[in-house]
Amino acid sequence: RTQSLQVDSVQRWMDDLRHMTEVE
Amino acid sequence: RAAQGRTYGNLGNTYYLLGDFESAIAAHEKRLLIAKEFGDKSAERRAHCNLGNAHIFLGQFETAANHYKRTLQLARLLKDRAVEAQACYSLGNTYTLLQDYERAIDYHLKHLVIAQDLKDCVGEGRAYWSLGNAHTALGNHEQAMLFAEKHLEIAKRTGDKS
Repeated sequence: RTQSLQVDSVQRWMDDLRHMTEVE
Repeated sequence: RAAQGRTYGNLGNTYYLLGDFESAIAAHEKRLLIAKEFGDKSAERRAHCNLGNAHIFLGQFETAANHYKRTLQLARLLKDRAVEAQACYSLGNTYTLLQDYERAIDYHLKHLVIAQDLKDCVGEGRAYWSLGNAHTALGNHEQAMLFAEKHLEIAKRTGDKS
């Protein structure tokens, strides 16, 4: 249960991160 | 040489979006080298951020953390609070992945303070959410509940139904 609670906020961050780049 | 640096950066970003994280890292490492040659701190910060992100998706969390720490140092040097907040948030999440919840809390708190200063409600909500989870992981259920309640309050205020 703790594992699944951790995952949701980190998962949201990773979902956003997947499409984020620092552009030139 | 400057154009070469920018091109490596663009190439790295393209590989990253394609999901080829190893090629992205190779390109961003070259971009980083050129940024350092020019003393371009802003470009160096961007390269470290992009490198950190790519390492996350390769599961190389310690390496990602090291890049994000450098990003944080450079953000402070450049006095860019928004970017400093982003670096703290990334470090908080990376340390959560590393299951170092105390460090995660430390960075999420730093992110929270900046989000509040910048009046970034979305960022503030993310910080509360992350802090609630990290405290739950440590068994600090009362603290976790406080942050979860703050998260709920701000989610209602911003109208974020999800």
